[in-house]
Amino acid sequence: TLPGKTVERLSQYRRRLLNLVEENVEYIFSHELAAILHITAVQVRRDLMLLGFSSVYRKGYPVKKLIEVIGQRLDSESGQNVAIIGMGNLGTALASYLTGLRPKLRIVALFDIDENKKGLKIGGVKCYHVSEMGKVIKSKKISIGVVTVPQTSAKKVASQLIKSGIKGILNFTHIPLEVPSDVYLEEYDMITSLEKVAYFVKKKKK
Amino acid sequence: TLPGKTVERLSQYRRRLLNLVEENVEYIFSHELAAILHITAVQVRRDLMLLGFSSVYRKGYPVKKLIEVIGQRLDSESGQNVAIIGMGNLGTALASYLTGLRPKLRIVALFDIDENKKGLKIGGVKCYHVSEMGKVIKSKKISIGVVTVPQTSAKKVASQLIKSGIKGILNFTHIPLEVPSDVYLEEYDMITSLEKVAYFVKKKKK
Ligand SMILES: NC(=O)c1ccc[n+]([C@@H]2O[C@H](COP(=O)([O-])OP(=O)(O)OC[C@H]3O[C@@H](n4cnc5c(N)ncnc54)[C@H](O)[C@@H]3O)[C@@H](O)[C@H]2O)c1
Ligand SMILES: NC(=O)c1ccc[n+]([C@@H]2O[C@H](COP(=O)([O-])OP(=O)(O)OC[C@H]3O[C@@H](n4cnc5c(N)ncnc54)[C@H](O)[C@@H]3O)[C@@H](O)[C@H]2O)c1
Repeated sequence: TLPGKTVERLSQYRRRLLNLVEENVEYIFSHELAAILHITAVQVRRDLMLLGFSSVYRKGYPVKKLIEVIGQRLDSESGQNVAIIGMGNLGTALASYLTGLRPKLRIVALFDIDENKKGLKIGGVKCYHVSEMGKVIKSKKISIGVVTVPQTSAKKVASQLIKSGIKGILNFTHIPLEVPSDVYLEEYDMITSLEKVAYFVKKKKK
Repeated sequence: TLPGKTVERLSQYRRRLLNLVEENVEYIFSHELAAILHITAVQVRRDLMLLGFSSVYRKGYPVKKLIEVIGQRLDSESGQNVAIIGMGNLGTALASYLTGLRPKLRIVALFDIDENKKGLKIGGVKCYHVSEMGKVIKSKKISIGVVTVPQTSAKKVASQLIKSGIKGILNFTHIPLEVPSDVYLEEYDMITSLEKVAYFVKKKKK
C-alpha cells in the first residue's frame, strides 16, 4: 500500500498529464512536472521509479504511458461507485464537476433531505431523498460517500452511511467524524489551500 | 520560510485545535493530533518543536497556546484581503463558508460577469461586476484572488487579476495558469481527495 502523500502526488501528476494530452504533448521531463506541483524533480523521479519508470528518457517520460501506469496503481480495476450527500451549493458544484471526470470513479447517486430536490438530475445522475439512502447504497453497490451537508447534519449522515455499508467517506463539513476502523475517512478544507496562498504572499512581500 | 507541506499541516492542526476549543478541551497529545491527520506522532512533535514547543507536556500540549503560536507563524499581522471571482455553485459555497472563518483572512469582494449577480450579498460581502475588478482590487487592497469561474474564462480572469496587482491566486479550475514569478499560484482539485479515498477503500477490501 502506498503512503497517502504518494497517492496525492500520483493523482496530481495524472491531472497534469491529462491536460498535456489535450495539448498534444507526448513527453515530459521530471523538472517540468515538479515545477507545476511546487516540488523537487528528485521527488518526481523517485515516484516514477516506484511506478517502474527507472531509466532516464532522453526526450522525457512518455505522457500516455505514465497515465496508464498511474491508473493501474491507483484505480480499482472494476471501478467504484460514489454518492454525494447534500445537494446544496457545494454538492451541486461537485456533482457537475465529478460526473464523467474519471472512468473508474462513477458518481451514481445524489441525496438530499429536501423533498423538492427529489428527482433532480445533475450530469445525468439522479437525486434521491435521504430516507432512501440505505436501499440505494446497497442496490447500486456504492462504496464511497461524499458529505456536503450542513455542519448540524454531519454526524447523523455519517452514521447512516456507515450503517448502509459504505467503506470510504470524504467529509467536507468541518465536524470531526468518528468512523469504525474498516471505514477510511478523509477530510478536506479549502481554508488550508487559502492559508497556504496567504502565507507565501506574506513571505514574498517581505 | 516554511515548506508548503509544513504550512498545510500547521493549517490542519489549527483547524482541529479550533474544534477542540469548541468542545472545551484544554490539552492534546501529539499522537491524538497525528491520528486525526493520518500522520505520525513524530511528525507532529517535530512540527511543534519548530514552533518552539520543545519540552514534553505531561498533560499534553496546551490547545489555546498552540493556536496562538500557529497564528503568529502563518498569519500576516495586519491580515490580508481576499476576493472570490465567479459566483456560481462553487464560488457561492466558498463565499458563505470562508466569510468570517479566519480573522486574518478577510473576504472583502465577490465578482461575477452576470449582470444579475451585481449587488448580491453573501455573508455580508458584496458582489461586483467583473468589469470593476481592477478598481475594487486597488481600492480594497486585495492581495489574493480565488478563481471559481468556468474553464473557458480561467486564463482571462487570471490575467485580469495579475494586471490589477494581485499577489496570490487559488485556482479551482483545472486549466493550468501561467503567472509571473512574483505571484504565488496554488491549485486544488477535489478529485485528489476522492482518489485518495478510493485508493484506500480498494486496499481495505483486499
Ligand atoms: N471544507 C470546505 O472547504 C468547505 C467549503 C465550502 C463549504 N463547506 C461545507 O460544506 C457543507 C455544504 O455547504 P453548502 O454551501 O453547499 O451548504 P448548503 O446549505 O447550500 O447545502 C446543504 C444541502 O444539504 C442538504 N441537507 C441538509 N441536511 C441533510 C441531511 N440530513 N441529509 C441530506 N441532505 C441534507 C440541504 O437540503 C442542502 O441542499 C457545509 O457544511 C459547509 O460548511 C466546506
Ligand atoms: N477543483 C475542483 O475540485 C472543482 C470542483 C468543482 C468545480 N470546479 C470548477 O470550478 C469552476 C466553477 O464551478 P461551478 O459549478 O461553480 O460553475 P458555475 O457555472 O455554477 O459558476 C461559474 C460562475 O462564473 C461566472 N463567470 C463566468 N465567466 C466569468 C468571468 N469571465 N468573470 C467572472 N465570472 C465569470 C458565471 O457567471 C457563474 O456565476 C468550474 O471551472 C469547475 O470546473 C472545480
